[in-house]
Amino acid sequence: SWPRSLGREAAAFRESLNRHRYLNSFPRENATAFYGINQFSYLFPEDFRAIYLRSKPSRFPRHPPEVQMSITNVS
Amino acid sequence: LPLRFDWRDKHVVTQVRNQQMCGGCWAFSVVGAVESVCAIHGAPLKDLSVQQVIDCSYNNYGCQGGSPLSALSWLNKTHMQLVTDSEYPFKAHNGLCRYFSSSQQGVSIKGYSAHDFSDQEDEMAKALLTFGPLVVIVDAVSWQDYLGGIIQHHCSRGEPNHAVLITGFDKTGSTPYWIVRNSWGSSWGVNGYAHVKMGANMCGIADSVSAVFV
Repeated sequence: SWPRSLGREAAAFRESLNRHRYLNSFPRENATAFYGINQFSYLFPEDFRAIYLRSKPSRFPRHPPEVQMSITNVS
Repeated sequence: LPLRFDWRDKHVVTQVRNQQMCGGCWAFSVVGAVESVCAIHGAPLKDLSVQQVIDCSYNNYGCQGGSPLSALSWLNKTHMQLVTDSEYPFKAHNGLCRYFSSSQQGVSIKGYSAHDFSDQEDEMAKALLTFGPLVVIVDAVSWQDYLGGIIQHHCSRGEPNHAVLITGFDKTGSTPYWIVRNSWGSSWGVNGYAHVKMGANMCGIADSVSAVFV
């Protein structure tokens, strides 16, 4: 049911190349990530999001920080 | 904390899987955690059925999406016995929930925890060591183009949208990072894994963290 066509995939691929140039243009720190062509390069970001990014967010309670208690009054 | 730790080194993490065009990352992450925690407790490491979770977790939407927290809540409430992947194989689309007789051997969970560890990533690392691989939800928009290296830019914590499994961390280099198992096949990223900078809540990795108990 996905609206796939060669023209659309080619356009998405060209957009991917531009995106890779931008993503890789930042100063290359030690071991920083690099971006390029992979199996998702023929998808527009909105298509990628619609297919693969389908986890629904939930509210999580904060992890209780470790409480350090004084024991000076304990015999 | 050790400088480097990865549950893969203990042989308790199954191979990277491929969710194909199914939006079932939430199920892959949860099942991956259950597989590992069972193996950590001495059971043989085996692929459990993601399809069973996709088909049967009624409080989620199968390949149209879901939440790891809802899946864990469902597993915990129903004591659903997860069967192996070979008994209930992955089909990459929603199906009718198959039920098995009570004599069928399966794995159920005894509980789970779910917390926001933002600003507490060292505590999160301790939880990883204590409980096993952690299910997290990240903003993975920029992961579309990821090939390798440590993700430390272009990854906001705005809107979590993808569930993955943290199997370890590495603090030996100048940029400490989480070792994150994805479900987009082993040809994506670093053999199916991503490396995400630790200590900066990169991609919102510490905002929604769950551990499984078996």
